[in-house]
Amino acid sequence: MDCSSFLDISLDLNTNPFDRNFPDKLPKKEVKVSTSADLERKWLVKDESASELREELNRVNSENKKLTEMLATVCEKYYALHSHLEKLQSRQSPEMDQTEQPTKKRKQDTDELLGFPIGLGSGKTENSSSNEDHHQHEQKNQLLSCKRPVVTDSFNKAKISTVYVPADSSDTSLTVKDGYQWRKYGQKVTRDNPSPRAYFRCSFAPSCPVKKKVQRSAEDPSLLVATYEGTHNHLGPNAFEGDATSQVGSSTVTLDLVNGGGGHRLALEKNERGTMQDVLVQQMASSLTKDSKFTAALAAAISGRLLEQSRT
Amino acid sequence: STTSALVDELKRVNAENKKLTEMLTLMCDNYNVLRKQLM
Repeated sequence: MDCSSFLDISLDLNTNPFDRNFPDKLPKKEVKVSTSADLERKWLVKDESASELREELNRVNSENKKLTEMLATVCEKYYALHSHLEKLQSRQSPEMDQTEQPTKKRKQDTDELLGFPIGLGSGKTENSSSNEDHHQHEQKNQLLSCKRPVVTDSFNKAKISTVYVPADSSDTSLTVKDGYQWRKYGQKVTRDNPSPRAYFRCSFAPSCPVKKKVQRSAEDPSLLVATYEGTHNHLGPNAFEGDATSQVGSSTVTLDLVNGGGGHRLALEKNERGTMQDVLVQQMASSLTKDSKFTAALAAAISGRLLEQSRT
Repeated sequence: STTSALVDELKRVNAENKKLTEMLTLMCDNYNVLRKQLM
């Protein structure tokens, strides 16, 4: 590389026109020579650093390649293990397949969100920030760790209770007023009973898992048989309202609530209210007895009453 | 200009390297979580 010519040209560009008029100013020329040497040295240093940079770049690139390959391998193993685990879970609980379907779908969505196969396959990760990845991984971990206990829990908590409610034989609506709102999702005729059976879901579904089946009793057609499956995870809309309509509407409700899971919550709430009232009464009594004026007034009133009684 | 371009490229590749390392660590963690679930 011929650097000197380049350097000379650049130096010429910096020359002052006044210097050309006075070429006898040698010190300036000397300065020019020393500057060109410095720049030449710098250029050489730059050249060396460029080659070092290239080497470093090659090294990091090869490291990146290795990392990408390792990541792809780990991903393959991870997904293989994941599918194996899912297979095992589905074998262990075939009856819970329907319950697990939404969870699986959600997990697939999370995988799609993570976008690992795409990012890893091409080795391009520029579009995803590490914080987001970390957050998504945390979510995924939580999802994976929470999945089984949640399903098992809801499965274990599925309680079945039956309630008999008197109903007019002319009423074919199969409606049982129990304080909760229901959505009918099906009706069918069963072999053992001439009356159809209606299927309801709680209006809070899918967050609330409770289902209800209502059918007129085969033995006594004046009764409706309501079978509840599961426990409400919320309060009924009319549970604590004091209006007359809800009270009237919940005449059969009491039966249902006591038998169903919501009854426990209602009883607990009533107990809490009772305890609160007791505490309030005790506080009032203690504050009154501490008040000497009140005690004196009470004593005077009682003694006055006694004196009046003795006079008469 | 060549040097600055090289420096920029090196920065980019280094950042990519860092992300890949983080992702690899996370994937290893996830893999271990799964393995524990199986065990």
